Amino acid sequence: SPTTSMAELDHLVQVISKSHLETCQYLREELQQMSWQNFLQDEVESYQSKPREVMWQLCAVKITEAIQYVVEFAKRIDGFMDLCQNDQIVLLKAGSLEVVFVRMCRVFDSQNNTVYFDGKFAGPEVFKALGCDDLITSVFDFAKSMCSLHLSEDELALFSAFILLSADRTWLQEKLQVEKLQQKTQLALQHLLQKNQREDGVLNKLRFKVSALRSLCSRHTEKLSAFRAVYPDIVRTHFPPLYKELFG
Amino acid sequence: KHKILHQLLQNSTS
Repeated sequence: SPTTSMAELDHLVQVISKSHLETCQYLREELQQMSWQNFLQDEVESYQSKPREVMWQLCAVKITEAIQYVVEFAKRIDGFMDLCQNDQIVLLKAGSLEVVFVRMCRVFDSQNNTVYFDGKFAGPEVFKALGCDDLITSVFDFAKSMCSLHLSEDELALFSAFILLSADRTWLQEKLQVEKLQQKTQLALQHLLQKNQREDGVLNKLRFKVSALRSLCSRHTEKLSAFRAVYPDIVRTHFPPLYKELFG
Repeated sequence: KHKILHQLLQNSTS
């Protein structure tokens, strides 16, 4: 773009990568120290035998914790806090869980098909009590396919910012301003991929991830509505307030 | 509405 210099893009990459590392919840070194320890069979069974509502509540708490880090990440993205508060909230409501799913590839072990959860690495069977096997399988498949792109931390940071700044979310008041921020972020991501000498196909593969993320999140909303229909009081009294604000 | 989110957004970044 004639209006965005290379130096400006380099700066954007630097700032967003720093924000990502400051808010990523787990550092790679910390995860290595956990030595990729998997749950033992009796631990798996104890998760599986939890009542459905207890497992839902546990997962809602874990998702909410992860989302709090994403909110901090958003706040540190250049220009995000200059948007009107309505738009900040619209972008976070629509995008924070998507970024959690993107970030999941950092805590995912492709070889064992396990994800870091509640202190150890868990396979999809750990989440059986939720009664959402199809969604869980899709989330694991998504994490696996994100892992296969082998994104560096700075590429992951830029892609996360790109997702958060989606200008096509409904109810945005200053769409044009969000569009400008997203375009700049996309340019910075393209610039970074070129600099890192990634093959041309990566950006296209990332574009496909955008629709996969939307599908995962709308399915999460559907599953939550179905759960809430059966356990309205559990959601009302036991789920984290932030989770209810985002998905209620 | 969105009380917690407002609060999180207003807290200064540490």
